[in-house]
Amino acid sequence: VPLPSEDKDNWLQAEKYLRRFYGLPAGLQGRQETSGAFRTKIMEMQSFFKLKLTGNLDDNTLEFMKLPRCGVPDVGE
Amino acid sequence: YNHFPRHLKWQNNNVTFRIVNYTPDLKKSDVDRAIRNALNVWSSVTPLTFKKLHNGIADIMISFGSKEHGDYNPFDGPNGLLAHAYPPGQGIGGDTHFDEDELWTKDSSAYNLFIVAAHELGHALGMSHSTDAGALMYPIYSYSTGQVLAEDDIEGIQALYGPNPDQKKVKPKPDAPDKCDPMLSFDAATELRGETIIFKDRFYWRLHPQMPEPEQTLIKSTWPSLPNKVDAAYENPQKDQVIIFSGIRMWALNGYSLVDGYPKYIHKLGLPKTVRKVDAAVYIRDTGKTLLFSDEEYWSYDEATGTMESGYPRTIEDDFPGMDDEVDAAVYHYGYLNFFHDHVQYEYSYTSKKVIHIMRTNSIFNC
Repeated sequence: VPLPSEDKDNWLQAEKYLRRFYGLPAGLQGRQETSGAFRTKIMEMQSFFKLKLTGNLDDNTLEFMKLPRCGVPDVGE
Repeated sequence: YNHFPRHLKWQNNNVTFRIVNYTPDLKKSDVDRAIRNALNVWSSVTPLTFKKLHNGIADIMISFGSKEHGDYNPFDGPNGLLAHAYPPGQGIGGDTHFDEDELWTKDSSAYNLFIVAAHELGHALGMSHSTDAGALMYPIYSYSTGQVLAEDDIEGIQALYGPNPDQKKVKPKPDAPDKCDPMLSFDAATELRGETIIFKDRFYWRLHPQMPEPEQTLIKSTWPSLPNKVDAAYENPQKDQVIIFSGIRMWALNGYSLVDGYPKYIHKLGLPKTVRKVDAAVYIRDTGKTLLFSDEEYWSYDEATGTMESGYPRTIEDDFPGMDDEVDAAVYHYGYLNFFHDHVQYEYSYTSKKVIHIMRTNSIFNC
């Protein structure tokens, strides 16, 4: 079932955030939001910000992704 | 704190910098001052010195640009990404870029250039992001006044460069309190639209039944006009207001916004002038009265009439047997008063008038 557009926007924003700050690999990995890499990177971000490690794009995590911040990645490259 | 991989740093303590262009949001002299003050933040605790170049190539090249600005690492328009910087090294190493699509200010009305510059120049010197919400190197922007460096930042930069040989006394901000510290005490506690807010130092935790993990945030990043330290707080659900006490002043909040006419003096409630601080406050939903605790005594304020009840102050010891004689914070749930004092929490049954349970203060965090 196609996602409602707002959900889709949130997922795209999350993917962009995780790619920029947590090194989520670029490219097509099937449904990004269900892939192992996506969950792993979300948990990395939740761990960094001491959020609950859900591995999901929950409201709390999304709220943090929308806060104004520095453009340097949070994890070393 | 974190460093970049291989602990990248400048091999020479005398670092040069150049401001390549300026934002039209501020006077040139304001930008110069903000950058110089931001560099001083780091030189005050290390042997590093910063020499300004007016042309040519400096170690740290500082510029303002929007969207794609030459390093294939584009900005994103207003908000979102504010700035970025590169770790020490040749070429682009150390260079610091600010997003010109932001509004840069000298105060808290928009993004404060000094605070963002101090953070970015931390990167330009070798610091990566910190997970400590109170650290300057925490990746999310928050406005604060006074000392910007936390202990965590100082430890990190001195691990790279050592201390400043003639370091004047630098009073760093304390790190964020650890919710699972068994000796943790609270400054204040209140309900807020179904959530429980716990204040400690410059921070507050938000607890919500559907949010198993408490969320720690700087007080000033949510309520910039509040002081850094809260003594007491209570929610008056009838008015949908939270009253915050600090020293002899009190503020009324309606969600994120400050109610007009505040801060006011606490004595407006009818407290005697001798009271200089409210230790704890709690609204008893079943009686419509607010209990205000100070030292060993407490008062009862009738919210409906806006007056202090006669017959007070009374002593905590007399009316709340089994309790310590002082209180740091208090919340009221369905007939039970939870008093917090130091690292001990007392659950007091308001109906049977006795302490029925004693726990650690931070047991509320399910550590």
